[in-house]
Amino acid sequence: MFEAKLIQGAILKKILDAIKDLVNEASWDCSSQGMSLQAMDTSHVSLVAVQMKADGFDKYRCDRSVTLGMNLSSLSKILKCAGNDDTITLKAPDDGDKITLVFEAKNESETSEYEVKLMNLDSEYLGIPDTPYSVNVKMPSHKFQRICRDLQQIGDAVTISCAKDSIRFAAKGDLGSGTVNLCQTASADKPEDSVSISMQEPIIQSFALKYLNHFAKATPLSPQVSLSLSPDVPLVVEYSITDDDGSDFGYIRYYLAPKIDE
Amino acid sequence: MSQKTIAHFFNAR
Repeated sequence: MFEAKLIQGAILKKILDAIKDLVNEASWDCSSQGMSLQAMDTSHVSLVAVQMKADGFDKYRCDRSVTLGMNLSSLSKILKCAGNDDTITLKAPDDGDKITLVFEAKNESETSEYEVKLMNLDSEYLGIPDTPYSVNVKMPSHKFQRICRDLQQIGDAVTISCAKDSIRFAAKGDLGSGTVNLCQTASADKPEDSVSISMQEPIIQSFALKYLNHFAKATPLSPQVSLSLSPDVPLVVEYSITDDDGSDFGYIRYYLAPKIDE
Repeated sequence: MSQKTIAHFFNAR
């Protein structure tokens, strides 16, 4: 039996909003540690990895590990039926062919129950090496979203370069070009507004903006986003997931293959 | 510039 209850059901709604347009179908791996998912987008250019730790749930029971394969747009449609303040409980029997979602409104006697069909998916898992990166940048997530959205008006790709204590995003296209330069901020009163840059070596790398704009759909999950870059390896865009108390619940990490000169 | 796939960098396990 698998059962996971989340009082702040809005977190699950936000996670689905952040992945449903990138990945059609994926499997949740549920174990005593928590729920995780790894999936490539349909063109296999990017990879998304989600982790929700067991102790972040208000109730979590997983007698034996289960893989819940599902259509993410179906799951997302069902989650749209839950209110932002609802408690969400996921339930799956050990050998069932569906998952049950129960939504409970706060301070009300209303509960609703939905079922989503499960699928057997041939998931291909990729091993992600745990390597140090040349550049790590932490910045406000809404700023990253804005930059990606603005630069996509100019071109299809962004060139990210980092030197000393600044990071530069540049795009060019038929109409002209655009650059956004961000400098490291002094330790601010509001940590969520700060930009911090840690650089081992300068870097310049290009990425498709279409994917970065997909990743930015995770913005409501976290006030800060972390970018990690090294020469000729995929970019990592990470949003940590915290609950209203600020406790660490897990993360969404997106990996994007660079565009390479040949 | 050419777009690589993610599997070009991360091996299947």
